[in-house]
Amino acid sequence: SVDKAELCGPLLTWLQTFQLPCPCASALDLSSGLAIAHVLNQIDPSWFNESWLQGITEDPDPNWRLKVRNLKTILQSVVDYSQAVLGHPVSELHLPDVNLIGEFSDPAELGKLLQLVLGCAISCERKQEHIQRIMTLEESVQHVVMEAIQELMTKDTPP
Amino acid sequence: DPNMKAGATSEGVLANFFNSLLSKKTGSPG
Repeated sequence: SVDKAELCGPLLTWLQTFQLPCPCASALDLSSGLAIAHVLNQIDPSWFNESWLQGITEDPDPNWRLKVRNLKTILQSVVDYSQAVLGHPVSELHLPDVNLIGEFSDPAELGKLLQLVLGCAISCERKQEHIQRIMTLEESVQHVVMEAIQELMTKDTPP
Repeated sequence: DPNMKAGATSEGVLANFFNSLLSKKTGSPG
């Protein structure tokens, strides 16, 4: 399977292609969940809508418990979206430990969360726009993105 | 040039993969 910590950098590069109103330069920036929430809002504004976005604390740093609360909200919404809108449940193997992201900006767990966000982008109604944007990224980044998608598509990944 | 050939192949693999994603029905990643 794909090394989740190695997903983190390339998927961060992908996130930076979105127009975000908050910092998105490092794993630490992502650990609050705010940038990820804005990306999800751009992926599907009807599900991850403005009212949902308002439930995300804007500046939880340095309170890691508030970060974890944001991340739990995000993860639950992504899981619900995958099931209800995309029609495919998220395997438990792909669920990140959001406590490790909030407290330590853990790259492996963050990689898992970003992989799920990527899954939303390449399957949603506006997937064409997202996929075409991925295709403009550097080849090495595209390779990692491809591997991340291929792993998500594998239904029965052994533990 | 073998390097150029490898690069072209890799580029082709990526293009094939992402184009196949584009042609999939929305909401059906698998």
